[in-house]
Amino acid sequence: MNIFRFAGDMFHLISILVLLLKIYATKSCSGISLKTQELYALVFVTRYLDLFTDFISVYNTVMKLVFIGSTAAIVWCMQWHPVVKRSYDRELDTFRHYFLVGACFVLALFLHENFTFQEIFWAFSIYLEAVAILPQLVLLQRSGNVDNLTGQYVFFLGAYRAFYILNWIYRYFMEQRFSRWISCISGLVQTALYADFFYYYFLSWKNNAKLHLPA
Amino acid sequence: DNDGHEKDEL
Repeated sequence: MNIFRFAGDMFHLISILVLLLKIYATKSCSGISLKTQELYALVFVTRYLDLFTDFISVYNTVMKLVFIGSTAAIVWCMQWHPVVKRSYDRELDTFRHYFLVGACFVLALFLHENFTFQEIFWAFSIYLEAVAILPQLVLLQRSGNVDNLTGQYVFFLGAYRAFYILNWIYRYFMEQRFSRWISCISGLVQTALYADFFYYYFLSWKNNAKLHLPA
Repeated sequence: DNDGHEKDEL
């Protein structure tokens, strides 16, 4: 465990807590893409298949349970909570995310570490995580203004992946064995997707203006 | 390497 990875995990945890806070405090999920949350739930379920078979550490197991549990809670809230579900932007959240699932699965069938059930689903979850934010970014573009909690949510998600890239660079120099090209390349693609959001987020922060994404 | 992806990362 190095500081970059720990910081990355904490940013990831904060991003999910910010989202839960927004939904719980405002009883509203406007501006949040349910499709992105569904993709993240699928990412965690397919990535943590080894949750009950390989014990790495208490930290590792607890974080996996928290990520799966909190994302499932957000998906449940946005679909079934009587008050929250009314504020879901159903007509704006129209990204066809099933294509992302299909494309990532096909890619995982060709690009993986080992041709085993667990490795293919792990590679699938890595690819899917890289593109899972797309429905959310499209929704933000369509809804124009970004309320600050949702903006912070995307910001922390981007920071989490950016720190993981620092973690891979660190491990590349510190460890002999480096066999995580799948995560590395996918993580770079994912962070690049955030770049434009970061640019507008930074501009709005610098001008102390409301964050507006160009339509 | 033969044991697949790094298991210790989230």
